[in-house]
Amino acid sequence: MNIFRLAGDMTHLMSVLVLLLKIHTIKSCAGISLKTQELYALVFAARYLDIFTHYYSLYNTVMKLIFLGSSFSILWYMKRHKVVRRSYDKDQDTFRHHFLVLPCLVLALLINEKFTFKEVMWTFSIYLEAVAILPQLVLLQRTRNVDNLTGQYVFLLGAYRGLYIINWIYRYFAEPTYSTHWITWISGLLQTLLYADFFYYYINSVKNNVRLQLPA
Amino acid sequence: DSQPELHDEL
Repeated sequence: MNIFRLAGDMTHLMSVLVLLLKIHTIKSCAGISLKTQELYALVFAARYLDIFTHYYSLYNTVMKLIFLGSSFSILWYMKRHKVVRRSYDKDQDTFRHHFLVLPCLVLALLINEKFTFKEVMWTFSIYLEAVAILPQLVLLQRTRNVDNLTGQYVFLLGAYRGLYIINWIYRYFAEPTYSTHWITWISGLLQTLLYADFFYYYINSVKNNVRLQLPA
Repeated sequence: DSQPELHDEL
């Protein structure tokens, strides 16, 4: 494992912790898209089917459990917690996320590295993760005024994707046995590009020390 | 699973 991969995983972990912290301490999920959170829970569930059948490392297993556990806890908070669920911007979070799931599944059935159940589900999770942030970005655009924790959450997620790309470039040159993974690379690149616009406004707001405000 | 290193990322 290289430093970029580790830094990517840590920013990913921090993004989830920031979100849980916001929900747990402020008892609010304002500005957070439930649609995106549902997609992430589905992404992790589909990707980590090998958690009990294939052992890579303790690090891998623990991180998978954390991502699964945290994503389903966030869903629980937003749907079931009697205080938190009242702060959910239901009327603004209208992205029809179900329409992302089917095309990703069809694409995974058509374009994959190996036509087995686990491999197709894994590929599906890669495609779905690439677009899962869309409902969240649409919600941010609608709310326009973004609170600090929500802004940090999306920033950390984007940073995680950026670091993973550097990790792939590093692995490609540093590991002789590392082969080309077009599916992961293209999906990962697309996913990172989706954050570009947000990054621009986020960095400007940090630089000028003002609240993040997205254009209408 | 002939390529155990295939999905070693999260």
